[in-house]
Amino acid sequence: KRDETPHDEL
Amino acid sequence: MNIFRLTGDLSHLAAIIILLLKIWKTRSCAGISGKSQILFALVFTTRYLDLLTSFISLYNTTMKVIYIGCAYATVYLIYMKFKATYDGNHDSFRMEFLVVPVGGLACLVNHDFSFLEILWTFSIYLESVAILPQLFMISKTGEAETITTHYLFFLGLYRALYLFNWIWRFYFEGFFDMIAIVAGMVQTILYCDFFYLYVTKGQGISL
Repeated sequence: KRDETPHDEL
Repeated sequence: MNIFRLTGDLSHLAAIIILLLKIWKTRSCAGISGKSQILFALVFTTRYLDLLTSFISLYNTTMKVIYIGCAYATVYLIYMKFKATYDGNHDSFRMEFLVVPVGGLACLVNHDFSFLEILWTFSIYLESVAILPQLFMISKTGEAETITTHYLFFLGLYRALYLFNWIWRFYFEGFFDMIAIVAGMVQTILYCDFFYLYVTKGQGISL
């Protein structure tokens, strides 16, 4: 499962 | 944030603005694939739903809002305001041939089987192929205006710069996102043929 960090790139 | 990421984003912004201004100034969307523009609007919408759930930075939020706004403005100009100039007969690529397989792939290969994450994955995969209707249209009509080729150049350059950004981030931050990297490579490769024509023929392309 992915960690909770949001995708920061555009 | 590194120099490749920033110039990549600015290159992407330049591409979007160039296209919007071209349509606005010439009062015509001849030679532009409305379908590619619908797909890009769909890409931004599904990717930036996280505007509602997480705040990353003012830069991030501002750029997302500008991208989404410009994408819908472009679609509006093509399908509403300058509809009479839209070359629908040559824009015959079937969008469902891209959206359906990409949707299936996003459900199968993703980081996490959750709603937002699948939409994000869908947008990444879709962006990598969203330019195909435009390239198909150019191959059908056999030509592209100079300003259209500038648009495509900046759009391709943006993804190429992102590849350098990911190399940078891998070395200096230990960050890598396999889905984004593979899709980004596919996307960049699709522009290679075009880059070659752009450099060798310079201006308007005539096949």
